[in-house]
Amino acid sequence: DASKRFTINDALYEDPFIKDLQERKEFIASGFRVDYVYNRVLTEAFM
Amino acid sequence: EYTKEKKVGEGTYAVVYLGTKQSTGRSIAVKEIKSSAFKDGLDMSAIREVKYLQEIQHENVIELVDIFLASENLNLVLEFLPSDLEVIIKDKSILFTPADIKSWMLMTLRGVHHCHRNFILHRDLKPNNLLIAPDGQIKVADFGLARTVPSPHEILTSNVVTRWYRAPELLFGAKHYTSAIDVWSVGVIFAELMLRIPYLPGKSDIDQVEVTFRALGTPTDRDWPDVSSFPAYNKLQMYTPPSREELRRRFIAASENALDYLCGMLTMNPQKRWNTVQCLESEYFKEAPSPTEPSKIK
Amino acid sequence: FRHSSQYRFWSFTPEQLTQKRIQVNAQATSSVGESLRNFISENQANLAEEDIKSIEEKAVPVTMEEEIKLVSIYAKKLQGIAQHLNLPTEVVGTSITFFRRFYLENSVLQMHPKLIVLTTIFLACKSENYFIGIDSFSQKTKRPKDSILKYEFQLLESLRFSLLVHHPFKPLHGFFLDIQAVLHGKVDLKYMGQIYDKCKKTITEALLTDVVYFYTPPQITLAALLLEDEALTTRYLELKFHGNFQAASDSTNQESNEVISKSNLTINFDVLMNLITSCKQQIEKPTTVSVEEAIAIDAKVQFCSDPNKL
Repeated sequence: DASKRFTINDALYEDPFIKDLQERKEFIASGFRVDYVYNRVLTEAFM
Repeated sequence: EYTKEKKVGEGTYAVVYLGTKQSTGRSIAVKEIKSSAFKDGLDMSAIREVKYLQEIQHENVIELVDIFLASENLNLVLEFLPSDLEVIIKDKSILFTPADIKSWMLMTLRGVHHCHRNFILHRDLKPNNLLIAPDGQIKVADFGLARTVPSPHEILTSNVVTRWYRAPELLFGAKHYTSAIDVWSVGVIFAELMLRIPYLPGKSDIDQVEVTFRALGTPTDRDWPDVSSFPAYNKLQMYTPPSREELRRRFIAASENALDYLCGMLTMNPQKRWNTVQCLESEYFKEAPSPTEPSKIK
Repeated sequence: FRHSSQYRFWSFTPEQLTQKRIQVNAQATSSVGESLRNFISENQANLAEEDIKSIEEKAVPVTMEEEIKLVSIYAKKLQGIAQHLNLPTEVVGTSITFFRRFYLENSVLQMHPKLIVLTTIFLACKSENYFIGIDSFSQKTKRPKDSILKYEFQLLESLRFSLLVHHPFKPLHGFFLDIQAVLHGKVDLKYMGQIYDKCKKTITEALLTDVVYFYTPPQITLAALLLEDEALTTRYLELKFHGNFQAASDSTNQESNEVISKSNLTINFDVLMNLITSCKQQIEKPTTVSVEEAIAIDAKVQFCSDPNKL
């Protein structure tokens, strides 16, 4: 079953830790993407 | 079970032999890890190869057939892959078509996509790590620099990927990069397949910055927010990005979709750079010519 | 997950796990028994009657149950050392995992746990990209370098060369987000933060038990969440799975099929609840071993490996 058992609703997430990183210049410039982080932890949760 | 018949290569941390799996007669390659080479015990490259190849089973990733210890040496038994893309690019007597290139790109991206969806960064994609099986399948190999996608706060070393294939964020010393670095490497490999010469051959890490931005333009905060915050951003020569016309002239064999696909992978801003799914689903792979059947590539 | 080495090599039913441990213990017991007999026969001349008697009484191979206790004592010690070294949670988790897996393939009679503890932490650091050079590691742990390095190969081989460990920590972050989405507006964030921290501790404790062999990482995470807040977790799972499952049985209603097709969740709420409840109970089960018992077991192992000590 290759379907993902979740949808990313980042508007509904309050994740102060991640939100903080998202604002930092060195993270933005490095290519950091919040949706990649969410996808990673949600995939691990629903694997 | 495994013989070592012929030594075919030696690196800092391993010796590679050709051999045979006795029970099946299958040709294999044995990578013998030198235990003495690393004063801190088992070599990190060996640990990474073992760790990630154990988890990945995919047609376009080299197969780890077996692992065993023999006389204090760790031996990785890998599938035997007689050639690689670097050999093909360099050997001018070998002619290949845009359909062949498309096939190699498709297989490479499938292998890299499988790594990324397993949250594994390869971090050393280059033509001689894209091996070619007897049936024409491309196999991503050499996971000695691979690592899992980091936790958000983790700091990564930017000293990865062989220089010519190194993404601009790495050239700037980024510590929080993503799988976008692998896509950049695939983009440079694509350019090299079309040109049949290295596309961004920097002579040194400093020169690599110069060569990259002269070819593709120096990024600014407008197209790459906060790029100027990198310490290495100062003292840069400002080059304008090539026009579409210039790109057409540079890659004369490339269709419009092929150019879009190239530009998607070589997008400066890593946040905007295409990921492997966007690459695989791009028009380039849908338009004629369709990718050559791997076993039919000469 | 089913392609992972963790599922392929390190997932068992309770029966399989017991069988494995019995086998490892039996093998070690017979080889220790033989070496003790050889010891006595080789030293017949200068062994007094009571020496032989005390060897037969005290150098007795430990049972499988005693092995499990000794391993769990040292796993806790290992956790303490790793935390003392300020290693990240995941590295501590990997160290514990490597150590416990090692004793599914080896008996404490063949390798005393104290010999392998530091090697395990050292390899886990390397494997988790938290590299500490052997010089500084040896200095921090006050142990000679070669005593740490010499068992690295054997450890790697016993781990069946599987180094990638999926821990329940990332799923915890995932559920932390998904609970917010499914119970949107009904959960207090500050409270969620407290739950999050408590669950991390519960998960690290869970890694010291056999649930890691019986359940997947997210199931362990859900069990930890259930432990910390049963109502919240049940509510979340009901909304997440029960609704869909309920709709599936009521096939008349068109929009319910949309729910199924949209989320096409194939997880059965009741099965899941039973599963994570049993996991929770196993996590809660105390595994403490008294100091006296630990000393007695340890002595047996020492005497078996070196009857001269007797």
